[in-house]
Amino acid sequence: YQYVLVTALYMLEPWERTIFNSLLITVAAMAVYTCYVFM
Amino acid sequence: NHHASCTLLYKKPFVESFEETPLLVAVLTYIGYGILTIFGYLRDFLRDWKFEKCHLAREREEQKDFVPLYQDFENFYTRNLYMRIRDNWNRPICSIPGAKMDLVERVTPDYNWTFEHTGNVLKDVINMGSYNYLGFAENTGTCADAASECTVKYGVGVSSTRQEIGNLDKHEELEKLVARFLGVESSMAFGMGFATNSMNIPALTGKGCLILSDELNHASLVLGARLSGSTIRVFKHNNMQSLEKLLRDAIVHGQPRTHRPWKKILVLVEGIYSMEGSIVRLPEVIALKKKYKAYLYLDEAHSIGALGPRGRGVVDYFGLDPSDVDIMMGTFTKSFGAAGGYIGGKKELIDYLCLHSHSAVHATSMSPPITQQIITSMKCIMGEDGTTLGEFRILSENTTYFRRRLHEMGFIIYGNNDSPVVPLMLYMPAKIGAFGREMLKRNIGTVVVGFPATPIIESRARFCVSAAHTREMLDKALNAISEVGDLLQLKYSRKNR
Amino acid sequence: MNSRGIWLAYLLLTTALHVVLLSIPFLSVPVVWTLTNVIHNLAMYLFLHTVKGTPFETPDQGKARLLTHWEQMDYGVQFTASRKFLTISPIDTCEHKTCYFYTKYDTAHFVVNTGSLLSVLLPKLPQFHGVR
Repeated sequence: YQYVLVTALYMLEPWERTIFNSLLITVAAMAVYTCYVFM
Repeated sequence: NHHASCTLLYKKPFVESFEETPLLVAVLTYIGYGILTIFGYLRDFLRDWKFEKCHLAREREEQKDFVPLYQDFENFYTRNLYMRIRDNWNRPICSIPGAKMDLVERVTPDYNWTFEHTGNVLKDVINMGSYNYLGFAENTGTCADAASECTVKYGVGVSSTRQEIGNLDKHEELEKLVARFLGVESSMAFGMGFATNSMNIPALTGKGCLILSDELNHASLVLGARLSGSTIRVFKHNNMQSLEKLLRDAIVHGQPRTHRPWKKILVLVEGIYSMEGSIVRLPEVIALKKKYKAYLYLDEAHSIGALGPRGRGVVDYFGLDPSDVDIMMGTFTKSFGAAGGYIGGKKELIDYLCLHSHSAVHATSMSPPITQQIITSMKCIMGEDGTTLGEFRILSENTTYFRRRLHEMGFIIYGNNDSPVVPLMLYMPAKIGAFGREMLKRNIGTVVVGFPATPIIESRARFCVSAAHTREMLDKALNAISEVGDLLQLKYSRKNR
Repeated sequence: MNSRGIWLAYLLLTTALHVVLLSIPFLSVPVVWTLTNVIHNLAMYLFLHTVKGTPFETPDQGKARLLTHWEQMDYGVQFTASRKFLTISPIDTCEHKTCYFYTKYDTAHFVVNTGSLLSVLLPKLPQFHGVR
């Protein structure tokens, strides 16, 4: 609930939240992968 | 920052606090607005390419070549931010806006673009949003009876102006009573609070005059100052150093280019700032106006009836002499359960306004039942109705209690300890909508305010305490606020509790 | 642009943009830096120098409607703290980090970065205030 409030996703419609969350997960996955490769 | 002034000018401590926004909260607020803006652009793109139905008013295809009727970008916030949480505003009520009220329940099938009434009524919602400082918003009691008698006798509307046949004995009676209530020589009543400012300031100043206005003044003062054609300079909110600097510059340098002295210098301040919850530093303002020979226009829209041991407003609160204020303005909306406004001052000033004020010449005069409502409620406050009801309508006790409890809970509260307007800081845009909704679930009606009506990182909920609130109601509201505060993590204050 | 924390939020968002680009496995470091610089300057150009008016209604009878955000800042007063900060930050991002260092002085990157930098520097000059 805090995550949704702080990122203002609370005000978005479900499909917009899905877009935002999938983007965020993609970026996070890429970051983890790149860190792994880099390390 | 915590202002506590105990100089000689003040007879009691003047304590005002505006705790700074925590830096992390400020950064997260910007990020939240950034995300909403990006999705706003995405939605606009989908609407432009017809992927999504546009609910807003737009020109038809045939009108595309004409000058655009709707400034597209100017409604960006309305379309993409306000719409998403607008169920918190303009809620229809079906009772008097008293200490408790009944709300019409409504639902939306399309994320607030349209609403439907379910037919249900939310009963006995505790009203923490309305301006009802002394609890005169009632449909029973002496005020209501007197107003209904007056309706039968005079009718509802007066279809003429004060300068023609719209000048009733009721108006004369009201103006004499207001003059006595304020402790000034004479007064004049107007049918609309906003117009009292915007139509009379142009009658008082004009070209070659200077208006020094507080930066957070109400829109009616801003409009009146602009309509007058005077030169306007803005000083920081309630900041006497900033005001004195502007006064000094005005006296020393005079008018721009010609350096002629200003014909008049008018200082515009409000008694209580209804968005900040702050009280004007009137003793210092009066000291400055005397020192620099300026005129003082005091807008007591919120403070009349709500401040002072006798309810005479901010002059009474500081124990000052009403004749030190050149123009006393106020409204009957917030403390008298009525509508309209008044201007009080010297007899020659009022006579001049009777001849030159736009409202006196063009506007239809105040409706008689409303006049009667004001007369009855004002007599009740003055104790001239033969009862002690007016004395029992104590607001300051509720205010002090309500503010103290919120401070103890750890919320950031703005403003003066004695101000009945209590802004509770929310900061993030999503928490504005969430707070209003969660409080309504707990049967409390609140007002929430966000950007652009407030600075972008100072969104807030604004509580208006009333003398009609009982201690049980306040405790119920405070418990609900504390519960929602924990749920939404709103207890940001770093001050000792 | 003067309110508390907005400069910090701006730097964090720029850094976040860079980290996101850096996380894309098939982009090399020079390309990432140039992309950071170009996207940052593009966004800055769009929001500060292209969009005119205000996204909400203002009580100034439409005076701000024809001004860009940069021209509306601080009521048009030049050389304020915010203006200095927003002028220096693209220079700092571009010159000291990307063109001279991370892109190994490659000419193509240099041209792209410098062109992008100029696109956000020129509109900030006081001589271009109100110029269309």
